[in-house]
Amino acid sequence: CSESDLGPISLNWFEELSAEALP
Amino acid sequence: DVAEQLTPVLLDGLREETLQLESKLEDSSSSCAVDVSTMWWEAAGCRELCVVTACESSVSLWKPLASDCWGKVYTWQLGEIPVIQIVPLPDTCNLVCIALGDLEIGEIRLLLYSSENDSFKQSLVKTGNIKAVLGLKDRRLVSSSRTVQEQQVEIVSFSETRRSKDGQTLMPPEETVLAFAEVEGMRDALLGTTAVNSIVVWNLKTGQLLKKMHVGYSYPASICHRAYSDSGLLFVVLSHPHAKESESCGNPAFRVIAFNPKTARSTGVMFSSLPPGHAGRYLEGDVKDASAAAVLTSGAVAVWDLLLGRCTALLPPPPAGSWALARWATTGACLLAGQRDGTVCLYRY
Repeated sequence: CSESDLGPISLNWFEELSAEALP
Repeated sequence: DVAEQLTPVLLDGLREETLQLESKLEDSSSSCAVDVSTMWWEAAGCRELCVVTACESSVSLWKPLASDCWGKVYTWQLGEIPVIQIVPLPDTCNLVCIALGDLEIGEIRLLLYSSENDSFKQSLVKTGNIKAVLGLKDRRLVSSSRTVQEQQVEIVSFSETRRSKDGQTLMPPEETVLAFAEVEGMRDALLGTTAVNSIVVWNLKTGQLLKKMHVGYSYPASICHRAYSDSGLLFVVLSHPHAKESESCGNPAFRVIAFNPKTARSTGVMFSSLPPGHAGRYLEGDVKDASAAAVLTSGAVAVWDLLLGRCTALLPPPPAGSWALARWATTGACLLAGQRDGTVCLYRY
């Protein structure tokens, strides 16, 4: 799969989603 | 003749991975086997990987004896509520959970061995209208349960002898969670699949619901078996008990899908279907590392390499019966194939 199919990829997705999510 | 009929069929193009019958465990007292699993048992300073078998009214622990034989160590007798499944607790010793209920899980119990006073015990962990349960690392268990108004997703932890008093709750999604999988290599991440075919991801430390991602409409009722994160993508192994056969993918038992958790977009990585000419739909199965095994409606057990998307072995139905259970042992490359009469065959893979 290519990045364009899946959108921008982040190696730190877990930390970033945790910072964005409701507490 | 019996040994011959328990021999795996080698499929065309097979490489060296095959199944070899190592031993057979026969339980003459078993009324109707419902599940099989393995657990570590340590007594008198000796630690062994044992087999746990469950029938509706009892759960038995079996230890390996000399010359490929197995001996029953202990049987926990349960009450009137039937046992539905064994819930192993990974990386633990002398502890295993079981789920009991009629059509759905109504109760979870802890079965344990105390080496301190050389005794076997059982205790109640949780009651309710429980939809899904999974044993987690570090002596923890996660479950989803429903009341009329709301869903509760709870983690309980265990000491060596009992359930700890305080549980932790995770933020529930709107949809009912039907299966869980730990995200390998990410200590604080947990994944679930829901009744409307979504993947949900939690932060176990904070209880936050991080993301909800739709699997797609092609394959309804996806059940997650395994998840791992690699290069910023979340790879999920799903089974599709209600999938229909399609021309492009054949009869898919398992799928590996890569999700980008930042965008919720996904793409299929690999299908694991039955080879052409072999009939039977997926009934139930188990995944460990890159190996998947499933009982098919034909009564056979099929084994796949998930990375290759290829069926590597097929156990034909046993004489005068069919396989009912297929489970991987918690350690070692060992497949446990069970029949309803309580017979369990151990195959080296």
